[in-house]
Parts: sequence; structure tokens; C-alpha cells
Amino acid sequence: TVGCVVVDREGRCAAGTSTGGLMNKMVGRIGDSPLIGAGTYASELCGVSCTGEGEAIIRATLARDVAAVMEYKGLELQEAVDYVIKNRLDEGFAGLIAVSDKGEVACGFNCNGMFRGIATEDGFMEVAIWE
Amino acid sequence: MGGWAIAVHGGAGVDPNLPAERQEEAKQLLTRCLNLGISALESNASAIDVVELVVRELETDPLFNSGRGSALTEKGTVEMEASIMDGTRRRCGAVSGVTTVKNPISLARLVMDKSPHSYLAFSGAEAFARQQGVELVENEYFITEDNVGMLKLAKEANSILFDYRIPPVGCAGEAAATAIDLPTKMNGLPISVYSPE
Repeated sequence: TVGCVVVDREGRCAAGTSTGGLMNKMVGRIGDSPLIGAGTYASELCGVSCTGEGEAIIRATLARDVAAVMEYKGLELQEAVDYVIKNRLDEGFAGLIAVSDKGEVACGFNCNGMFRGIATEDGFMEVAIWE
Repeated sequence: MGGWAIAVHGGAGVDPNLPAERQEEAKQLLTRCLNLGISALESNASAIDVVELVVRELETDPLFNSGRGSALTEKGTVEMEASIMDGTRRRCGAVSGVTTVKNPISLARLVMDKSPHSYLAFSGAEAFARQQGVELVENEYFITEDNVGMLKLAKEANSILFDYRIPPVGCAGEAAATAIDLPTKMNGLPISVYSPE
């Protein structure tokens, strides 16, 4: 699974996710990536793209939950990411990347590593795999 | 108002034994995609256009599980899915079960922009792709030798394998042993619970 989240200079957020799914999956299986609110979500506040155990991400509506805890609990982006990764996945394993309309970027995962890269206009850039 | 920001991912759940050169390969692709997005943002491209541009690049490179290099079904075929969402007015588009669309993310974008719906799947999505004139390729284009080997592992281990880039080992048998040793779980249950499905 691959994904990208972006906030532009106008503060507009967007998210996209694309995948082949699980190796040896049943024909016709649909995972979290195409499900808006599960693997992908964007609103005025943030953009989110998820990856990992699709069935766990779907049950948690993981991407929407980041926006929801920002809206209703007033959490900042990284707090919201940490909160949903910690509290929403039950025993499932997943990771996600997110941006906010304030130009913040965040990622979180509870599994072994995540291929990710992040960058902001003030020059910060990081490409990593492990914790 | 802050400045622009961008993040990309290539999947979570990485095999701890991934060889260093494969890790380096992955980092180079992620860096290339970040730079592609950054130069578009520096040229004042919109967030939704940059998302589509970067995910297309990730789909076209066979390294990660999407587009070319997608995971294989139990039948050894590729069925892809993608979605895109624009935070402004929360517009969205998604496709599932596409087998000949070179860049599923662009078809999802067309569902969002050019159809009255949010989600098209399987034969309907393929018909819409032909109607919209997106680039179509044979299903074989998406299948890589690596993934044919990974599917063999998964079948020998009788499990559904996550998108682990299992290190290329001497023989499939040995690698299969590795796969069987990996106690992969899904939702906290042994993955074998799902295989019979």
C-alpha cells in the first residue's frame, strides 16, 4: 500500500491511497484503502492515509478518527495520530501519515516499521523505515 | 496559515530482516517522491493535484505494493484499489477491483471529478476507465517475479501475507520456513483464521 497526504500554501488538505491489497487474498476482497473514512480521509482540518491490517483499519474508521478527535477533543495533529493509533486498533497493526491545515505533518504506527517520508516548507525533511 | 507540508508512505509492517540494500532502495524512492511533490508545491500546485501526482509515481515504481508490484490474489492475478479525497468541500473518489488500469489513483480522481458517484468497482470501474480514456495495460504488467515468489510463500505457509518484502533467500523452501516461523496476526488472531475464508 502507498499513500500521500498534502497541505498546500492555501491550507487546503488532500489525501490519497493506492494498493494491491494482501498477498494471497481472496478474489474480490476489498480492503481499507478505497474506503473513505477508513484508509483515506481529508477535511478542512487534515488529510490522512493509512496502511496495515485492512480489516482492523476498517473497523476503527481510522482515518476519519484522526479528524474526529481533532474536531471534538481539540487535539493537535500529532496528539490525534498518537491517540487513534494507541486507542482504536484493538489488537490490529497499522500505520498512518497525516497533515493539518496549519502546515503540520505527522505519522504514527504500532507495527514493525513503516516506509515513510515527510517534508515541510520550512526545510524539514525526513525519510525513515524504523522507529 | 502555515506553509505547505507533505508526507508519503510505502506501507507499514516491515520485515525486520529486510536487507540493507532493499531498505536503501525504498528510501531512495520515498525521497524521489517527496522531491516530486515539493517541486510541485513550490510551483503552487494544489494539494489534490500533488497527491495524485505523487501516488502515480509510487504506483508506477514496482517497489511497493500498488500499481506495478501489487500483491497477488490467491489466483495469482492483480486486483487494485485506490481512493482520493479533497479536504476542501470533502469531495472524494474511489475504485476497487481494477485489473487493467495503469494508475488506479487517477481513475479514483476521475470518479470524484467526472462521475456523480464516490466509488466504482470491478466491471463498472473498468467500463468507466475505458469511457474516460485512461491508460489501460494487460494484468501481466502489474505482476513481478518478486511477488510470484511471495505468493508461493504465502500458499506454502497457507496464510495471507502482509506486504513484507521478505529478504530474497537461497530457495523458496527456506524462505517458506521463514514465512511459517513469522507468527503473522491480523486483528490479534493468527492469520490462519482468515485463510480458510
